[in-house]
Amino acid sequence: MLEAKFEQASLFKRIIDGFKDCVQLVNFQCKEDGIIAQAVDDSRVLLVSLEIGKDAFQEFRCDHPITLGMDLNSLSKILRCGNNTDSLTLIADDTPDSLLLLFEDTKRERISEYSLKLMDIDADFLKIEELQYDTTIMMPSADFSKTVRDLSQLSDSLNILVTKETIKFVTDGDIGSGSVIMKPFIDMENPDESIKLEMEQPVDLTFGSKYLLDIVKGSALSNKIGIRLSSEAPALFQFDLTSGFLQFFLAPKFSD
Amino acid sequence: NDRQSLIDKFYDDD
Repeated sequence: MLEAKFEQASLFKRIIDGFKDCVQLVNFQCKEDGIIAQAVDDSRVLLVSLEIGKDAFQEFRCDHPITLGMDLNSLSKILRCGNNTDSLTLIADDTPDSLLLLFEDTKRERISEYSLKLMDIDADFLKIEELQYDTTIMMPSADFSKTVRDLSQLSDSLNILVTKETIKFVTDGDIGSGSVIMKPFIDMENPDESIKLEMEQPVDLTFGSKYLLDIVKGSALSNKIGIRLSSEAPALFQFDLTSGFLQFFLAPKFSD
Repeated sequence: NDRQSLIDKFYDDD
């Protein structure tokens, strides 16, 4: 039996909106300590890994491991039906063929109830080794989003170069080129605006712009983004939840 | 021009 209550339906909506455009059929594995999900996009370039800890819920109960196979397009249609301030409870029995979504508006005594048919999704679960990354960056997610959106207009590849003191985003395409250079700085007034850089080794990596444009959709989840880079390895882009995270692992491009 | 690598090159399934 699963019974998981979000205090605000908007949290789950933002989580799903954060990755529904890059993967569609996803198995959500519910266990006693929370819900995890993993999926790879159709081009096998981008791996999404979600973890919602039980502390992210107002109430959480899961007696036995339950897998909820869902089509995110269908799920987000139902999530649009609730008001952001409603509470949202997910209910499923031990071998469910559907998921019950209960929206409650406590003020106006209104209860909306939807049932989503579940699917059998055959997807392998990739083991993600905890890598020692050459470089770790923490920056405002809005800054990263703008940089990605601006530079992606110029080319379908985006180069990220990190040295001791600088983070450089470079793009060079048919219509022109662009570069954005950021330096670590600590904002004393509002620390979330700080840019932090820990560099063990310099990195010079190139990624597909279209994948980065999908990744930045996770920015609604957190005003900071963690970026971990290693040469010749997938980059980790991470948005932290109050309890848990939404992670994107993006395979790099190699120059021939 | 750059060649896109695949995630399966780096992670094998559990």
